Amino acid sequence: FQFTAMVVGESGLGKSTLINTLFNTQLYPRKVPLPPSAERPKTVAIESITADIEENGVRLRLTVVDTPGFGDFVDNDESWKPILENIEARFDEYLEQENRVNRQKIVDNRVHACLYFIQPTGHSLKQLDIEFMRRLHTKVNLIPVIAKADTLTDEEIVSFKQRVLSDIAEHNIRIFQAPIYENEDEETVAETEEIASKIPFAVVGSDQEVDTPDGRTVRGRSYPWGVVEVDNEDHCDFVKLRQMLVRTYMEELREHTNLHLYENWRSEKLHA
Amino acid sequence: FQFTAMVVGESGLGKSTLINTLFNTQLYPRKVPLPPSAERPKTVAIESITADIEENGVRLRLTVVDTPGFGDFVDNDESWKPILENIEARFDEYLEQENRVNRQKIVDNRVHACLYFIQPTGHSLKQLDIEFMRRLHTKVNLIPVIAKADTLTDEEIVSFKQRVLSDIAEHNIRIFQAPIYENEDEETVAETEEIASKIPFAVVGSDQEVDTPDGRTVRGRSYPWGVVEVDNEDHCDFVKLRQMLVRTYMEELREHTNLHLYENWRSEKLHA
Ligand SMILES: Nc1nc2c(ncn2[C@@H]2O[C@H](COP(=O)(O)OP(=O)(O)O)[C@@H](O)[C@H]2O)c(=O)[nH]1
Ligand SMILES: Nc1nc2c(ncn2[C@@H]2O[C@H](COP(=O)(O)OP(=O)(O)O)[C@@H](O)[C@H]2O)c(=O)[nH]1
Repeated sequence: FQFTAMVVGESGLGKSTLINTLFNTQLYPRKVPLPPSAERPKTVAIESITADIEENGVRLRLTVVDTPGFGDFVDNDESWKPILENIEARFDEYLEQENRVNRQKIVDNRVHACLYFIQPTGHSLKQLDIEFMRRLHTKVNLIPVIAKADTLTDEEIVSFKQRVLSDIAEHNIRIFQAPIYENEDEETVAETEEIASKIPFAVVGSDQEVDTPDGRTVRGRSYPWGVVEVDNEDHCDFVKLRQMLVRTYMEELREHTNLHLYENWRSEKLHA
Repeated sequence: FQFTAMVVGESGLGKSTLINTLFNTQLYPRKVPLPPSAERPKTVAIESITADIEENGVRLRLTVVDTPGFGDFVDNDESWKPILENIEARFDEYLEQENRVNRQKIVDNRVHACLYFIQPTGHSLKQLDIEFMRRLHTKVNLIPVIAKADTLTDEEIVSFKQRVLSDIAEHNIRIFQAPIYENEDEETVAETEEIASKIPFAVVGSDQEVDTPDGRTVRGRSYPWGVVEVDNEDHCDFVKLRQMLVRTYMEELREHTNLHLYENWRSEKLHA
């Protein structure tokens, strides 16, 4: 059971922390920042890290593809290119395996989901966000998340989500739709509707445990004015994102990649 | 008594809110965001708004120069240019008045302070931050502030401030030094040292009043996990910024602009 998730967003939006939080593992060790005198990178890098983890009793080979440098330069015109190239290189690699005589052991390294981190400005999508999503939405399942959502009050989250969805619609960007299973039991239908209604998820991540004022120990962030709890659904949508990505929709994400995104890319490639 | 402050930083860092909070006035009306279909601007604009306000019983003509668009494009290579040009145009305008026969009524529209808003990434300065500050530090008093500081825990603020100051030192950027008056009374010396020790200020802004759990009404932001209070020095450095800018150092900022920044520009210009 293999799953590959790509993580995209400018530096400091809590991406590594969120991945660690999502999979309850220190997949990313605490970052050692470059010293002030170090030369800053000039291009987007593609780095990937794989771990065997267990989810719901199922063993999962999880690969996370990181894209450091995206959005971090003064000029980000070409930021999306190495990322698109990497996604298509993985399609190429899969196509090449499919074309072999012996197809018993195909390894699926295609990107099944791309978590795109939106800065919690409170205004609208940035031009870079729109540019990236327009370029990649036909090649990968886009799951936009509002990063560091503890920056926003409840009202700000509501209006920001609305605005983000309008921007996405305005630019004809297709993000991953969480399908709703009408034929399932009521509880499952309700759950999938709940998940769908929260998109884009406003997330908070934390790989540290802190004590709440009322004496509980939780994953969260401790401020002088209170403790944000990652797993508290009144505080953020982390639980919903986790349900969507790791529990409910992992299979859909892989299927949609295989049956639609890859197939469309393949037929375009073979017609060209 | 005229004072001109310029505000620079990417969209959504709470700049307009902070200006309203600093001067306790709705100088900036609540922003009407451009609709999703509106064409996004392509260059940095310079807009200025002036208000007559009263501070400590002193009447002050305050001008705030806004720089919408800075840092908001995919390619921000030229972001700093219109800003530098505006500062130098104001120097030109002052020089022209100085050269007149009748100099009774010189209007000082030069920029006396530039509040530069740093995104609270928790990592280091961005390449854009360094680029901007390097280009402008010899022309205007730079006061960097860490925006939306309620995004950071107390430990994160300490390490981020350290890192920001190292980046600034590394690139030989001169930011406004809050001079410490050794000859003043102990209380004033202590106060100025306190202010200096907090730079760069980690600020939170709010033009709304909210109720705290213990029943007080304060300027702040209300989250499900607690209320950040703008005027509470355990929550952020807003009070220190206000003291520095509006009370203690307004005169120094104008003097330093007049005696050093402007004079250096003037002699370079007249030698050229
Ligand atoms: N306010 C807030 N800070 C966070 C959150 N997640 C991580 N951080 C902090 O943001 C900083 C950058 O996090 P990191 O995961 O390294 O971001 P990355 O550069 O996107 O990988 C660190 O100081 C984290 O502790 C969050 O959900 N909310
Ligand atoms: N977390 C946080 N949000 C803030 C703060 N100040 C303003 N905001 C919110 O951030 C959003 C953008 O603020 P605005 O002042 O318009 O930012 P500007 O684009 O830089 O002028 C609004 O939703 C504000 O309510 C702050 O100190 N902390």
